[in-house]
Amino acid sequence: PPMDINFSPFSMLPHLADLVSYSIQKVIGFAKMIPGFRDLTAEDQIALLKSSAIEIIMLRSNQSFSLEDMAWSCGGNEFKYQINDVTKAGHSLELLEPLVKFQIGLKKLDLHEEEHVLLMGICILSPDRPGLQDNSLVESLQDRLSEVLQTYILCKHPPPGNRLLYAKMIQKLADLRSLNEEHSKQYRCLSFKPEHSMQLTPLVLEVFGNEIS
Amino acid sequence: KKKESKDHQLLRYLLDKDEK
Repeated sequence: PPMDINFSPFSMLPHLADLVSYSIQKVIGFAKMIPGFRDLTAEDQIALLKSSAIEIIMLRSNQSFSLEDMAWSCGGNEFKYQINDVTKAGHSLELLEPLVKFQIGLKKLDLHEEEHVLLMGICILSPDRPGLQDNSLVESLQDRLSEVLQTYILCKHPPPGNRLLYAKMIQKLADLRSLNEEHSKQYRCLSFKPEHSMQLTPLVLEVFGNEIS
Repeated sequence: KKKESKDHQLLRYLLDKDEK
């Protein structure tokens, strides 16, 4: 890009929008593999994806987050994203500070891959999301995953790491709700300006909403 | 809202993709 673009306060926006768009596709692919998800109506699948997408992106990005440099690495160690980079995509510290705190806390739980994946499934299948029709079906699917997670921790996660682990994981879901809320607030502000919303991808606009249309 | 809930074309496409 031309030099002056790098100095604009939104220089990272197109790049981050691409990354998020790619991640949304991964979230959809993941959701489709959750037992029972595809049996929900298309409307309920869409409602769940729209409301949980940013939470799953935050959850899955923990795998690339490093406590050493407090940064996310992307496609190898030479590409790293720090808070500073995300502020250049229009997000403020009101989102990014708690987000990094969340990443640190989650990293310290030292989850097994199985636990991490189950947590993402439980997050997607939240029965209290707005716009859901069949809340009780979603709840029963979520209950099933919660039971699997608790059984897994009991049988496969040795002490001392397993101590209150399930409760700590559920607390992370609560943290994600407030991160989601703050993200929505900041996204609304950002997408309200056509010069910024035009830098987003069609998928991002569809999932997070398009204030202009 | 009305437009949004009716459409979601990309989401629908990505959900149906690869289904047999």
